[in-house]
Amino acid sequence: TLLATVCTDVAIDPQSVHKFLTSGTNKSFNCISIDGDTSTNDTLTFFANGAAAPADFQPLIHGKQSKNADVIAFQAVLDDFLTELAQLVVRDGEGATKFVTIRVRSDINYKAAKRAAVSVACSSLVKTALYGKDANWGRILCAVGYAPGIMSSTTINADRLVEPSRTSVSFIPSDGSEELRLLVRGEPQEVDEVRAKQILEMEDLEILVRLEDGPPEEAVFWTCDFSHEYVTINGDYRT
Amino acid sequence: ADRAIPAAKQKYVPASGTYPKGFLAGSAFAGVKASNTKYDDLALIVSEKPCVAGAVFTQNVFKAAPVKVSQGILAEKKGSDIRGVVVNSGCANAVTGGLGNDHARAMAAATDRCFGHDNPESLRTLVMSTGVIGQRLPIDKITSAIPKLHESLGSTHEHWLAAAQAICTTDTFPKLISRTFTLPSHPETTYSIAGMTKGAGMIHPNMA
Repeated sequence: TLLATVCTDVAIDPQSVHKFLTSGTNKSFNCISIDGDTSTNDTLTFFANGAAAPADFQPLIHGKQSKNADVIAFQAVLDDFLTELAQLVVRDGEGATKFVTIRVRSDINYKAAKRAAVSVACSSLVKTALYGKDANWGRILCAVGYAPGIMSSTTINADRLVEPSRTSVSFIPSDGSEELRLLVRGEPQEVDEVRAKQILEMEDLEILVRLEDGPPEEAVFWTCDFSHEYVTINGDYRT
Repeated sequence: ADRAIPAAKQKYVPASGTYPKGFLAGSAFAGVKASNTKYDDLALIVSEKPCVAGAVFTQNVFKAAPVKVSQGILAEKKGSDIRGVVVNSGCANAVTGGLGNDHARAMAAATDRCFGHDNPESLRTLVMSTGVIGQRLPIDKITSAIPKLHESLGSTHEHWLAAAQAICTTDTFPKLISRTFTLPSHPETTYSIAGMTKGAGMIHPNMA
């Protein structure tokens, strides 16, 4: 179960709280997964008491067309804050040894990118490969290929969402060193095993999946690896 | 169980913080789970004056009692005049039927009474719970401990950290962050934001 409480001394209009919170949550807490299980209890509560606001401060109102500089600034603060808080949860994933960022770029829309990212993040085979420090990009690609809405061809032109010949997968090292390209536009690359091992030894790792040619929408999702310890913790858990 | 923070995780636990004005936090022991005989398992985060509030909740069909009760409180109060949130670890109070809903409301009502508000038809405290699904709360233990919880409130870093620790279940470290910021209209005014979270398993939030 995920629980969170956030408090601030900014003054916010009561009708606007939900808009600030929904926007922030959709980019943070709704973009993490440890084990793919959505609890019966997940809750994020938010409180704003205005205690630090000057007497002449107008409570923030989050309107549809709001270009108020304070609203934009506060939303940015909240988004960043919620993201940092959400990432702490991933870092403490049961049995986790890795913190994984999955970044998917699609030139179709954000939804297509996010579906692919969620599918990779929830793949037991991807997560166990990461635990084993194996550069198994095949499992990553497989997970992209079976993502909901991508295999289905009812209301969506599934072929358009992912085209194998335009798909690339890379590992991005957390130390800022050069990207390791594993698949480039559908063609597997000769992988430097030594380099792959160096990257996978690090605790933090980014998986970049490109599904695009044109200007991309980008979805970012965070997860952890899947270890023996996760099974031990949950097998030993007593109700 | 041993609650020592693993060496590799200690860097994520802050030694200090900057907390928003007018908020208090605290923790207390109730003994919600039989196997826990010493660690605080109740937390309270409140505004000294009732304030604006909101929340996002699980979309799981089997919404726990505290989720349903908190949704109801926010709807009834239209997001205003809310005091804070009371949290227990050790039991999720989920799939517990009508009695579970009553217990969640009892937690809110007991907390309200600590602040001189005694109207079970118009509750001001939100409720969160975490732990095993399908078991009822030991509600008498919890409501008996809530006055102690109220007395534990404070505004120091240690108070906030204790609350963050009390909501943990299988977490290996308490998760608490805080920061200050300014807004363009009044750059001379410093605001604060603080937050705590918990979770290490059964994590794939899809909140709305």
